[in-house]
Amino acid sequence: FEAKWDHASTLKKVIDAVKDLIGDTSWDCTNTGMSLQSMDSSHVALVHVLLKSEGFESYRCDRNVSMGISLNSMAKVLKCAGNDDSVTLRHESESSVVNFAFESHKEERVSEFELKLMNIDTEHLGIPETEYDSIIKMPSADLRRTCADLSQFGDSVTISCAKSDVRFETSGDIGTGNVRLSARGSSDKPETEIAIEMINPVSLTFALKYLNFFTKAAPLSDTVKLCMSNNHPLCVEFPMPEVGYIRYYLAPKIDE
Amino acid sequence: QETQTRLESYFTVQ
Repeated sequence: FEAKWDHASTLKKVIDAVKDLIGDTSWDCTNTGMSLQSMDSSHVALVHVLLKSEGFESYRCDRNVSMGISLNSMAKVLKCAGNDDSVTLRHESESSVVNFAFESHKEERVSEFELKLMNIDTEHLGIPETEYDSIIKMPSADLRRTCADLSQFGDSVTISCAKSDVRFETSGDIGTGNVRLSARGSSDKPETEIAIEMINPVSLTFALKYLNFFTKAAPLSDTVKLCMSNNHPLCVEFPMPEVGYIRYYLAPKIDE
Repeated sequence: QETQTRLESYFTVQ
């Protein structure tokens, strides 16, 4: 297996976006790309990352391999790469290590690191293609700010989607808060658009703690998609055009 | 009273 990115910055951001939620995980490498699927320790949230082979500078995977890696260790290794350095990952069949090589574009500096692989028993969940009741596309910075703001007031947020707006509400010991975002078009700046596709109105409650973990992916993507159906986990997708995506799933809280 | 559900209640373990 050998994969090369032109710039380390995307991979750094991917690892930063998921490492605090899942810790150790397995990267599944096939000839179509690298992916991981992992739940957090409480089995409430799930991360699914796909990095498509087309998004790499060069990519080769002769035999499918699953590489168990501590994401904190991977983050440490990637700290040694400059944002504009190229990154090459190499793994040979049956080897218990993965190699990282970072090269500056003027080629005057090359650094190499070897990371020990881990045996990880991953429990994969089958996630069926779902027709969601409501899909909201919005700037990822708006979601990050909304979740951070409301976290000051409560632990949970109720997200309610109607035809032309989406409302985030919370309450806690010191008071209550809500943020309403209305659909708005923008032909010249599509990344600032708020688009709501509603088949059925939805209202779901989620733990803000996890949403705040998810919005660590905001530096990867200007836009985010919230896909919701009543009594179903939320899917939060950060698309990375031509590269792949990060999707997070979060189980709702239900009233007893 | 809100209860946090787990993902296995919605998705099947493979």
